[in-house]
Amino acid sequence: STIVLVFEAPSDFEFSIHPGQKVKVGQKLGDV
Amino acid sequence: IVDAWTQTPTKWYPLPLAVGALLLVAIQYRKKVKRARQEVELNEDGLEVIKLKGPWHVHVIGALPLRNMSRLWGYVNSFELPVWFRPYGIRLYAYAFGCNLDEIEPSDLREYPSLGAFFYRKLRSGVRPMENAILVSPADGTILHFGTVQGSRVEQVKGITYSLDALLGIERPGSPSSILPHNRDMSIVDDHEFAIVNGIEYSLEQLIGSSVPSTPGSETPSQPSASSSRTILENHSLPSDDHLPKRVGDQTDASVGSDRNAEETLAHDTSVALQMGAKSQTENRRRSITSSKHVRPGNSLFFSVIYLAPGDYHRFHSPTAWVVEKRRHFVGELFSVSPWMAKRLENLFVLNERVALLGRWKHGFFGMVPVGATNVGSIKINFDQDLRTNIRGRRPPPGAYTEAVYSAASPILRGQPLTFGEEMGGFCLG
Repeated sequence: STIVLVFEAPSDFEFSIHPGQKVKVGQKLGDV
Repeated sequence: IVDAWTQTPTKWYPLPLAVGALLLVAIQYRKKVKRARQEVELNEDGLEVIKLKGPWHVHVIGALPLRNMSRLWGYVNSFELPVWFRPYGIRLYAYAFGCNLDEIEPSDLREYPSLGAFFYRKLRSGVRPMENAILVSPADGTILHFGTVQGSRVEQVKGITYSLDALLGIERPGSPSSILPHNRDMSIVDDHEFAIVNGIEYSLEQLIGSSVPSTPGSETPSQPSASSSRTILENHSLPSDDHLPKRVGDQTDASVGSDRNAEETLAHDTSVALQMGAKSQTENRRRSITSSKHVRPGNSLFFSVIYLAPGDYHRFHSPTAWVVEKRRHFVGELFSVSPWMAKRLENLFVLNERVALLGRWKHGFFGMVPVGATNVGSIKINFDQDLRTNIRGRRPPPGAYTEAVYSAASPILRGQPLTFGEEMGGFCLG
């Protein structure tokens, strides 16, 4: 299964992940 | 046979190879032009016609009875296992799919009556601390893709995109939407989205947990400004702060089982408290319709896709503090959503069964879309008991959805308030 997040954020929002990375609940995905 | 083989004369002709080669080049060129122009077929509404596109094996998979297979898989996994066998069977499953048995709750494997129950296991509280960021992962899994939405097209993988409207559905005036039970007339918040309770002003974020972690007690509710023309509510007390998500040094455990009573109390009080701030209903109602179209200046639309492998923990949590205003359930196919499939099947996420939860957070529009797959066709939402997925029966055309509005959950916030890390639901087998 998959979860798709689509969200509006300030244009300087930055992801702190990379494709293929394993993540867990509560792990930082990105920040402004 | 020997005579025929030896006597038959062999005649050699020069084959026009060049013609064949030119034909191949022409076919390749046509394919490339078609792909480059992203030829999108539009229907009478001007919406993209979503259909199966991809290499031949995708069409073979598409011809399979995926939904029946999914329901059969779920049925088989719902068989009750003998108590003595459970530890062995579940350990075998855990070994095969790489499940971490040290962090499950309950830890005694005999307490899981079936493999389906083990698949929908909980985690011990404390095993998933919340990091200090405005957006955290809603689930355990692998990052499939992420980026910025360009011109309402979302990139599935490099080179393949799908339509955001097709994923989330578009606002259709008069579309059938059921308001969930205990329906009360919708009341809308005014611009500042804050409440005055017993003479004290609470910001919206204080009510549902700020999306930026802060240590408890630092949010001193400001005294109402003299000019505030809002009615002061009498004897409505918000629950004490200890219902808000605690952030001790920015570490907050994912509340694996959300505290429904406190939530309802909070929601009810905020709904009454904020009702007084309503401006004209129509003006706010128009603003309140969540749509990814109206992005505020200086903002952009982003997306992130997380793939949950069969051995991962399959409950999902709130990735930020937000309010879910509505949900759209798209009855679709149940293709596998593995990275292998995502690279080959275009429109995978808009072909599959999914539940689009639409709402807003402190920066504007926020949407979260759990997408089902062959082995996990059922999607559960804790605050939406009416939702049924992967059900038998005639399938509506791709793109059709049923909508439910959560305004009654907390009319003041116009939806279901969710705090950081709160459990929202999960995926079940079958």
